[in-house]
Amino acid sequence: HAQAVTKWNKRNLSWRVRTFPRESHLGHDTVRALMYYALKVWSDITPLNFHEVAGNNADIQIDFSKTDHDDGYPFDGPGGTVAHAFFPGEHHTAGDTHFDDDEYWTFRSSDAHGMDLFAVAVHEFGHAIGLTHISAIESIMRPYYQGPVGDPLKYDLPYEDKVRIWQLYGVRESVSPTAKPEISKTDDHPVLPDLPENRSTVPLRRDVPNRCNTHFDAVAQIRGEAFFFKGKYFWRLTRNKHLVSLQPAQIHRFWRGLPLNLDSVDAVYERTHDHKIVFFKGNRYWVFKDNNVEEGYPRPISDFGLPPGGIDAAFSWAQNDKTYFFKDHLYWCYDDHQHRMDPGYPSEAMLWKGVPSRLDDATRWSDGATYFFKGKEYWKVMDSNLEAEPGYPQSIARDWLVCGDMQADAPEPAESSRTGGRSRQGHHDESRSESEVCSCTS
Amino acid sequence: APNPTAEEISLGVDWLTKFGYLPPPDPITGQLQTQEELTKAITAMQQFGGLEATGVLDKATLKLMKTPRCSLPDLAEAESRRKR
Repeated sequence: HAQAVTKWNKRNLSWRVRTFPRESHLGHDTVRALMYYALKVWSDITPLNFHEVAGNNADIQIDFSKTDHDDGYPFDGPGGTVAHAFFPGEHHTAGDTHFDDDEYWTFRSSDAHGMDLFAVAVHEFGHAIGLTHISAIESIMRPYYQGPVGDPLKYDLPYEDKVRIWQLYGVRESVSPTAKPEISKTDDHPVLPDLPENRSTVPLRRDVPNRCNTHFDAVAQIRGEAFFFKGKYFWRLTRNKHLVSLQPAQIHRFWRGLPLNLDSVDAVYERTHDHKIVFFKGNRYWVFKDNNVEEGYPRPISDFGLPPGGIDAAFSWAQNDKTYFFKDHLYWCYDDHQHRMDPGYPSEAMLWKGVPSRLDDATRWSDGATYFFKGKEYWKVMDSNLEAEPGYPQSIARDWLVCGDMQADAPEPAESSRTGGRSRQGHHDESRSESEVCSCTS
Repeated sequence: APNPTAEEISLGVDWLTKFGYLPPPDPITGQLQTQEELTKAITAMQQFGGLEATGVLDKATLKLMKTPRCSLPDLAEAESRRKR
């Protein structure tokens, strides 16, 4: 096998993730943490030290690029070549590492189609510090992707690779038998998100909103059930309006593919013609088939002909099979079949009399009526007419979320006071139950 | 084993050139590699990839060529010339 002829003369190398995967569910912090631990695999056993920097002068500039990205090594879409790195040297690209942004990058995932980012990063950083490909089956420097290599916090380089890198740089003091153990403070290391597959390790949720005295970000009827979204959580009601659990579920654990750093949603609705579910947040939207995001999302809401700034509410009206979007005093009427906005919109004149502007959301329901939500109240409009029913608004908490009048009437505490997980009146103990949510997609 | 198709052979030659097992065709003479060179390159790739060294583009070899991998060549150009 061939031994690299170049290596770094300096021991302290800077690195930086300049661009991130555009359509991956891995958040920026997770990508940076994985790069940190992939470099640490090499620095743990050699005298090399890696430190993250800002700006464009890092020794190891990390980019996620697609197809031809002007370095003579074009990527080729999903599969095929997945990443490369430049050997040490004087050239300004020396050490730079590129990942194919058309790959489906994963972390701690059993997805056979995914590409474990940590495993590929360890391999490429081997190149970036001077190692070439070898044929040894168990080596991390074998040219072919061999699947995930396990937990980044516990990964141990194969001995073959340790010997080769020691030949280039020698052994790190802390590794040699005579050295004192190196104490590194755990909080120096970036945190990797907890294990997505293992619920039992999820820390207790201190920031769960109290359903009985809050307003909701979005409300939607999905597959006949009602979903109330608030922050990172949602409550779910069955078709006959029974609350599945008093305890909310986490949006990210059910709706797979929303960015982990998404802290809330603006509006949600289910498309009538294909029953896909559309989530809106700011200027972006995601389309879900069942509870998995479809490829190619998020996309800009300009696809609908909506202006920047996001929307307040969205719902499909069974009456004419059109989708209505609301923002402040304006509303639009969109044809999901023709994929175009109806002429003459936005309009200021509210179609439904007695319904306020600046909605939180709106949804149809199995009784044929349409419900508009704002703050802690809701309005009901029968399909047969365009005016809110007399006697409305009514209380969301009391009529939908199994709250007693006392709970429903409690003033909504400021968000921060609730992070302690206890509302001023100490009501939440009553309204919280330890029952967990069981979720099933069909 | 069925003979590789013409398309598989040309894809195979591209792949072997891309990853350092075959020198790129001579831009001046336009001369292509000989069958002997191709056989040696395939054998080198098979040995490097841990496959049986048959010297032909058999099924296992074509499958390994389709495996996701790093873009860098496996052999430095000088190395591949010396191997040859």
